[in-house]
Amino acid sequence: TIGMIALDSNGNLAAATSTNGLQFRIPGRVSDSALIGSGAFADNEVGGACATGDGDVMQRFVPSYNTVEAMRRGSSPEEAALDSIKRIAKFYPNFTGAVLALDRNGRHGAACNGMDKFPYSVMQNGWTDPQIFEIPCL
Amino acid sequence: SDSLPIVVNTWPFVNATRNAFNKMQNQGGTCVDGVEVGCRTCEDEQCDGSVGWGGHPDESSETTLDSLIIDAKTMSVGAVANLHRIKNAVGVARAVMNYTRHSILVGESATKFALDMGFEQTDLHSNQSIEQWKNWLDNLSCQPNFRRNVSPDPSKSCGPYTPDKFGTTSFDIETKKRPIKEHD
Repeated sequence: TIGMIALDSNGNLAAATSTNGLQFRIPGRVSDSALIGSGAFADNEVGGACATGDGDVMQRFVPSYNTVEAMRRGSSPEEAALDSIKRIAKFYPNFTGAVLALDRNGRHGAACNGMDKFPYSVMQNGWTDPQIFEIPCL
Repeated sequence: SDSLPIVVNTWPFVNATRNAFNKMQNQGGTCVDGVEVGCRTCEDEQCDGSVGWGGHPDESSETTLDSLIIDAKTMSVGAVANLHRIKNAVGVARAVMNYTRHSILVGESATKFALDMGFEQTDLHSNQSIEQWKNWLDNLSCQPNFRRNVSPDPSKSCGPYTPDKFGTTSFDIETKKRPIKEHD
């Protein structure tokens, strides 16, 4: 799955996802990636977030919406993503997943569970190439 | 901010990041154009096997696609789920946003919508996905799978399955560890 957030020079935000889902799923199953608030969410006044991992578990907690709302209340992108991950891990301590967030000022952060580390990619004005950031998971 | 425009995406899919950024910075695209191009890049490159055609077959061997796009300036949204036989899922999601008042279309009806909107229909199987599915079916007795509380025992057998009349209905909260590249 890819989840992506873009913030342009005018302060406008967009988010998108694309996936082919989990292997050997039951036909008809829908992933979190297609669901607004779960796979991704964005609000021009706050920022955006997107999620990746075990979508059957993650979509129950609407983590992207929760992350944006946490940023609206003043959390940093990293803190906001961590809040969403912790809410899921409380019920599913072994779940695999990550949440990535970008605020309206261009600050980014992520949190994850069930992996050693989670890599994400960033490209911004003034850079010649994207950079990979890796964060340790819970 | 001096850092704008900026693009971030899950996993180290740098070509997607670069193409999204270039769309905004060098080609006059909007942020919506940027995320569409970025996700389309991964669909074409079949990023780590978890995006695009030819990966992660379902129980019946078919690859289906899910996608979502959000324009936060207008809170316009388009999404597709369980999309069959169309490679450009994020393009169809954007078409849902641009050409309908709905938020999400699913299944064969989403495919029909995509065809009406001019998208090309094509087989999403790959040699690899067919091999993976055959191995799962023939050599691994359909393990792992997502069934529970059914008969025959889904931890040992393939279907077809029916509700387990003799067992209790359990809802364990344990999630099975899955390969790192198998994610939504």
